[in-house]
Amino acid sequence: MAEIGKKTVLDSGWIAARSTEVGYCGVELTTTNPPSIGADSPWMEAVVPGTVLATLVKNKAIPDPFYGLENETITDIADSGRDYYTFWFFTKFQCKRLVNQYVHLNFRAINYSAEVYVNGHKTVLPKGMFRRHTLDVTDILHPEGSNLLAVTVHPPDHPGSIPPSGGQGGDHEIGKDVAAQYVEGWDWICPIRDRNTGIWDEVSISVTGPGKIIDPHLVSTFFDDYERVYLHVTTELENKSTWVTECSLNVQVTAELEGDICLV
Amino acid sequence: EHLQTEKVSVPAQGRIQHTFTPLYFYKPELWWPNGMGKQTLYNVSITIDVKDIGESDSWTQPFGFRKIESDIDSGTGGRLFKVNGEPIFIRGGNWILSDGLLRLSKERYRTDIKFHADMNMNMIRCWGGGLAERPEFYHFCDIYGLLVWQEFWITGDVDGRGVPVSNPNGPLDHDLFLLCARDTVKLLRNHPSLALWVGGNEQVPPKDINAALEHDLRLHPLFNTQMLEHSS
Repeated sequence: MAEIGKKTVLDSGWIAARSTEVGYCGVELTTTNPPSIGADSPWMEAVVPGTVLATLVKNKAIPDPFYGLENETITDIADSGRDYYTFWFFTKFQCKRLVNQYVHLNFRAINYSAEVYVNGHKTVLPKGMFRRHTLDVTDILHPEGSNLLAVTVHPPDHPGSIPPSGGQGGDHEIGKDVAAQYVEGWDWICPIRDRNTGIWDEVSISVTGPGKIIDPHLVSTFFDDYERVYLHVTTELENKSTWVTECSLNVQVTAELEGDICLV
Repeated sequence: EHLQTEKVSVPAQGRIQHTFTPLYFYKPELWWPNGMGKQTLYNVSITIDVKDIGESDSWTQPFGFRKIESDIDSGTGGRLFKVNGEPIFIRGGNWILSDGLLRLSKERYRTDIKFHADMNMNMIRCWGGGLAERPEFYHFCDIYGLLVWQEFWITGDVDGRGVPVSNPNGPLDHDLFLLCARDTVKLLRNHPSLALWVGGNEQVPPKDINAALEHDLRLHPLFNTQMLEHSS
């Protein structure tokens, strides 16, 4: 259970499956038909954070593309179509919230767009490889604390194709999206077959009270030859409750001396 | 003396921005790049207590006091960097990303970044065709004293200078590009190692994107005014 102000990182227990091989929708996966790994199941252990290819390499469904000419044996998205690399990711998480507490599900980066389902509730995440997503899941958590999360992740809109001559950035189509451009290949790297599709950065759960701290900004200014220094702290604050909150806002700066001794 | 408490009132389901009264430090330990001194980091923590409920949220960030300046030298046309007023000879490494399947872990970042510091480098340039690097990357650059030159997602080859010429006006959705840029700046801006934001590699972003980035990333007005003489 996450303490107030701390985050619980969800980086284990994930499973994944190719979207075209899953017969249920997100609502069913996170209510009546939660998936599991098994003999005839299309689901496999997943690497989160990571990409679709990372998960396939982990399960030996494809060879590691960075050995020898193995990358040539992996189907490129240009030949397979985007659905081939559109994947479901699924996990369960425990979270029991108390009165006056609010719970957020945070994705630090997803490439390229996604739909998120928590206990049967759907949220569409907008496109973009380099942006965070925060969902308020307070009202859709299960009271007993066990929750189901499914995410279907779509590749970039313009994955492009790789000309026989290769070249810097393939046919440059990836430049139409806001995504890493190296994935179509460059003079120093082979094309990445899934264009880095996936939940490629941290997933976490955070619990707060009604007052929430958002994106503080720390700036220091210097005077008198660095003798006189000021620390300027600005932060956004959000009130999740339906009443005006009177808050005490504290900022503290400690210098960590050698070892664990702190000087306040 | 470095603990400050201020009262704020936040409207129901509302959002406000609050700036603390500046905290004063006398001769704090400064953060220096690799080879110029120690990478002293302070712990800045912010907590919010709600009346009748108690602690509601908290946030911490290792922070280094440093001033980084850079200008184009009229003589050579090169960019000159200064840290805490001292000119620094940049010994930099090119960085694309650590793994093509984005299997990025703290251990991996620590190893990669420490390797650059052990090679006696003091800057890493994150190429525009790769990633906006992750907080863990910056955290170890903070610890090992590697300044970071971070490019946004524009490259000459793909955006208007390649063969064939393509995307002369950059990505299709400029608002999405700027939204991602702004969110990335908020994610990374408190790291002392972050030295320079750069529009792209071998290419200037489309005019509207470049103008917006230059406006958003202009020097804070605070730096154009001398603080009043600090009351004793």
